[in-house]
Amino acid sequence: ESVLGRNAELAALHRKRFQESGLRVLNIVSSPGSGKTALLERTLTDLRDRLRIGVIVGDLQTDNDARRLQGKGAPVVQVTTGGYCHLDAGMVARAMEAMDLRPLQMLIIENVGNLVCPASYDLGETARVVLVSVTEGEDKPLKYPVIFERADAAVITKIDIAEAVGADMEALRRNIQQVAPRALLLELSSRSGQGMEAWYRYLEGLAA
Amino acid sequence: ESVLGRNAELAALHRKRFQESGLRVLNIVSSPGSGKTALLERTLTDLRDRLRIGVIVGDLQTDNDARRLQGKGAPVVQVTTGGYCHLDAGMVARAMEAMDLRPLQMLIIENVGNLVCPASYDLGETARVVLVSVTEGEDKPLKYPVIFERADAAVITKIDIAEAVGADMEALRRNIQQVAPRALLLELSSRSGQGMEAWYRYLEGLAA
Ligand SMILES: Nc1nc2c(ncn2[C@@H]2O[C@H](COP(=O)(O)OP(=O)(O)OP(=O)(O)O)[C@@H](O)[C@H]2O)c(=O)[nH]1
Ligand SMILES: Nc1nc2c(ncn2[C@@H]2O[C@H](COP(=O)(O)OP(=O)(O)OP(=O)(O)O)[C@@H](O)[C@H]2O)c(=O)[nH]1
Ligand SMILES: [Mg+2]
Ligand SMILES: [Mg+2]
Ligand SMILES: [Zn+2]
Ligand SMILES: [Zn+2]
Repeated sequence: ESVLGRNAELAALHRKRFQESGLRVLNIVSSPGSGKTALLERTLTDLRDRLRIGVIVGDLQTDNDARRLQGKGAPVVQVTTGGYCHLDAGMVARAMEAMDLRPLQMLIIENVGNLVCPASYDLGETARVVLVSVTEGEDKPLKYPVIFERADAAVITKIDIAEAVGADMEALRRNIQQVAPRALLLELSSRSGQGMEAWYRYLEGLAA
Repeated sequence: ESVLGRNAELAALHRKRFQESGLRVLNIVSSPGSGKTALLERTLTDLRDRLRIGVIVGDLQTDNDARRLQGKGAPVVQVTTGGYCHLDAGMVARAMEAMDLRPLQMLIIENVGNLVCPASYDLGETARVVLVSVTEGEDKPLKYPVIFERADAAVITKIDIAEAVGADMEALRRNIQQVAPRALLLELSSRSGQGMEAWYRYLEGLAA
């Protein structure tokens, strides 16, 4: 059986288990440096008294992201993959063993920074969210369509610097909507706070 | 034999062939949206009468990058990989069959936007160049070390907006030098032109 097939089976098992326990699981994907961790830094701080969240962060190397997310009242586990270009259901399972999931309403998984490979690996998540920053160029959704097609929500990040970098926001929105017509589209800045409340309502809606 | 092993064999064959013909081959890697195509747009225009260059561009979907590079006096071939997360030696070979390499001094390959997988696939190149933009965050070299370790040159891009995005340039330089101490470090902006001449001298040096 293929690696992909075996992962799909394990992910399906996890999805069933999550549904039975009522745990909402979010899989956050994007390019390196699109602002996944910055979004979670702000989210954990602001939602500390609104939602009980746990986090699994995947990276090739370092625990930089996990350390940035510590001390915000949420359990955080870092997975280092070595060279592996995506998290898979097996790695997520091992990370979960290091956590007490029972008090949690939501588990957020920050995937390895990669707009390609994570698209093919189901983690059993309730929802998949793709981030794309205003600095990457408006054609990225068209050039990396698979990961956008499979997203339940698409978040445009770093909108505070959209003007400074001359981003074509209209084109970016159009391109996202072309490849992911049914995805919820959000636009925000973890730095300025603009658009964050809509993101928080989305999370609370998932956990309802 | 593994996929990686078979690629290594084919790449070694190509490397030998390139050396015999005197063709310099550059493999350019980076995250999606770090400015690979923008760098090549400017390079092909400015070096039109200085260096005979051909280009192979790899993307999952679209020929957007190849179209941006047309009409600058260099032959350009687009490879679309479908879902494949990196170019390999076989894809490069097929693309080369569509080109007349004989008049060229240099073949530049723009790899799929991905800071992980391309690190493992030798293309038989003379030199590998990794790009990292000031918008991605200064810890990216530490978090994606393999692709930086195997680079002959590291190019910091988009320096024209470094100040606007509050980039920590000192930290970024330090981190690049930590994982790639022997790589040539360049800093430039395809938009303003700053630092481009050093990049051109690097290319001319390779082709000498
Ligand atoms: N201006 C601005 N910069 C931001 C924003 N969010 C993140 N950044 C910057 O973008 C860079 C990358 O942010 P990260 O949070 O590390 O991105 P990431 O997606 O987690 O990166 P990886 O986990 O390595 O793939 C950092 O320099 C951040 O300061 C934002 O809303 N506005
Ligand atoms: N300010 C500024 N923006 C730049 C510069 N170079 C590229 N950009 C912008 O960055 C975005 C991405 O540029 P691309 O050239 O498409 O990047 P890429 O690495 O080729 O992207 P992929 O091939 O899709 O991986 C575009 O919006 C460019 O206009 C630069 O030197 N300065
Ligand atoms: Mg991160
Ligand atoms: Mg490109
Ligand atoms: Zn992969
Ligand atoms: Zn790969």
